[in-house]
Amino acid sequence: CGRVISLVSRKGGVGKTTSAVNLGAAFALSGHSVLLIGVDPQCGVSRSLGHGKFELDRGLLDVFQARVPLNHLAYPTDVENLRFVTPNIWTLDEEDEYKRFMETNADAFVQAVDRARDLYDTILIDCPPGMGPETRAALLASDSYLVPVQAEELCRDSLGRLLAFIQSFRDRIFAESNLDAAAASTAPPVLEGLFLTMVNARTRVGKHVADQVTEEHGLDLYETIVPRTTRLAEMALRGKPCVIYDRRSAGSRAYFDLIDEVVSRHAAR
Amino acid sequence: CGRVISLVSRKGGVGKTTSAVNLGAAFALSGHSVLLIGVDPQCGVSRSLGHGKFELDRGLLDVFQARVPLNHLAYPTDVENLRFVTPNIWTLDEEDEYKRFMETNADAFVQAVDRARDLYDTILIDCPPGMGPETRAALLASDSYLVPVQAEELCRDSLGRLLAFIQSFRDRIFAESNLDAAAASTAPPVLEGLFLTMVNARTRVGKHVADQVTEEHGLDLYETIVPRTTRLAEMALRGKPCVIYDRRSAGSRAYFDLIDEVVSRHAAR
Ligand SMILES: Nc1ncnc2c1ncn2[C@@H]1O[C@H](COP(=O)(O)OP(=O)(O)OP(=O)(O)O)[C@@H](O)[C@H]1O
Ligand SMILES: Nc1ncnc2c1ncn2[C@@H]1O[C@H](COP(=O)(O)OP(=O)(O)OP(=O)(O)O)[C@@H](O)[C@H]1O
Ligand SMILES: [Mg+2]
Ligand SMILES: [Mg+2]
Repeated sequence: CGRVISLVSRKGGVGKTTSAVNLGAAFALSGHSVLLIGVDPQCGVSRSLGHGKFELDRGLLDVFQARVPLNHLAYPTDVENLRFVTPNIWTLDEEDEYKRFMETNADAFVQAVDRARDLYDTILIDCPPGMGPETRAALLASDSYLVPVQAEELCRDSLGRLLAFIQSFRDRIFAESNLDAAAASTAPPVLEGLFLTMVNARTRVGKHVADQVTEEHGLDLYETIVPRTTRLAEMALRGKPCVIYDRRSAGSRAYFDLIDEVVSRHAAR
Repeated sequence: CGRVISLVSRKGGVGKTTSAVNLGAAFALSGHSVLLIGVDPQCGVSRSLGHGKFELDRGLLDVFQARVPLNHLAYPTDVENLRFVTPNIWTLDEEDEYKRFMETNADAFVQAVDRARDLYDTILIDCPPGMGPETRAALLASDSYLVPVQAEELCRDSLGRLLAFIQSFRDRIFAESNLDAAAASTAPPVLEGLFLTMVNARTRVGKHVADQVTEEHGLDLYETIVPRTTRLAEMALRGKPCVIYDRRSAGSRAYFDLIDEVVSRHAAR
């Protein structure tokens, strides 16, 4: 039965989408069957996998409007065992409708994800920045959450509050359990781990912040560090995961190392 | 009477906060009296100006709970004519309350900003990523909006939709005018302009995306380009605007050039 892991952060632009796509592809290349769900209405996941505005005709709104199973909304990618789903939202009215559904009917999303667990080994959910309705619905559907930590001060500073906010969210939701019993049956999501991204070890600020994050959150931090590389920055232009078009680059190797760490840490728990 | 300009973008981490703080300081150094309002609950503005968790005791919630004027909530900075206001929010409950106020009682925020126009030449509002309640309230209170465009594909890709979303928002709000007449008296916000940020001209991807943005949005794009520099990345660690601690650096000079362009373009309209 598949595991569901969300990529979350309050800070924007820290590598959630880049990490979700490359981790998903790395898991798929090592034999997992993977579903990548982008719940961010920006649709960064589909963009990073080479799909622009008019190329997709189904999306997450169908989960709410027509109870379509996630597996029927999923599109194939260049990687054999990797499929993805995206909101497929292009207007403000659609975004408002989607956010309203995620806020008032998170159960439908949680149950759709639960049903997909039978079909995939690993389900990754890419969230927008912040603790908005999409992120909360994703957390409700998840076993755990991964937090990319950009090696910059504003991101380091916001990390403590993110972890505290998720803690209060868990306490509030699972105490009240305002979902129906089935949806609430999954245990509250736990922290899978933190990992440093976009680290430029050559600059003082990069090294200083990375050291501080290690000091403050060392126990939850993976050893793997994802460097800032132009290879990774090119991904959305290429429309493929970096682990596909340049498997041996520093960024790709980091993502392969990271999935090894995620798997072995999880097994050790 | 002061002008109100919001920094907005759907994409996260593109330099909204960094630009709001440095533009605010640059305006102040050239003689404007400036109020910098951070409506993002992450409180990046106060962090960038050196204020951590327990140093501030008043914030934007007071606008809603006690009708306190913005000027009484404002704190001084190292720059003579620059003051700032921030949400001053530290728990999930407070964030939920704040978002609810911004969604259901935007009038109070708009009227507080309107009252502050008599006291400041320029009011800049730093928004969180996306089109959430804080950004919508900021747009309602604004004369215009500035959009930082990070020279990366995902940001370029999301730009068209951001501009279209703001257009639909304007049409919807000012057609229905669901605010009371006083708040709706300000005209709908217009695009002040776009500017390229975090541009690393040495990389192919940086140059390629910058060229494409110029091609697609040339008329609305300022000539000034803000480079990606370590000096700017250090700002939140130093707790001061970069135009203060390193006025002659490439980043600072770009922000001084940018305010000149904003002022002259606005005058020419
Ligand atoms: N390790 C890296 N090296 C270089 N560039 C990177 C790296 N990781 C991400 N990027 C680039 O930085 C930008 C931000 O990354 P990304 O969009 O993945 O972050 P995000 O957290 O998903 O952003 P948002 O908050 O908007 O959802 C993108 O343009 C991406 O191409
Ligand atoms: N021109 C620049 N050169 C180098 N680093 C920069 C530059 N502009 C911003 N940064 C850094 O990039 C990160 C993102 O910038 P910033 O936080 O200002 O963006 P934002 O759009 O406000 O993010 P959010 O979407 O989370 O509000 C920060 O760590 C900041 O220090
Ligand atoms: Mg993203
Ligand atoms: Mg910001």
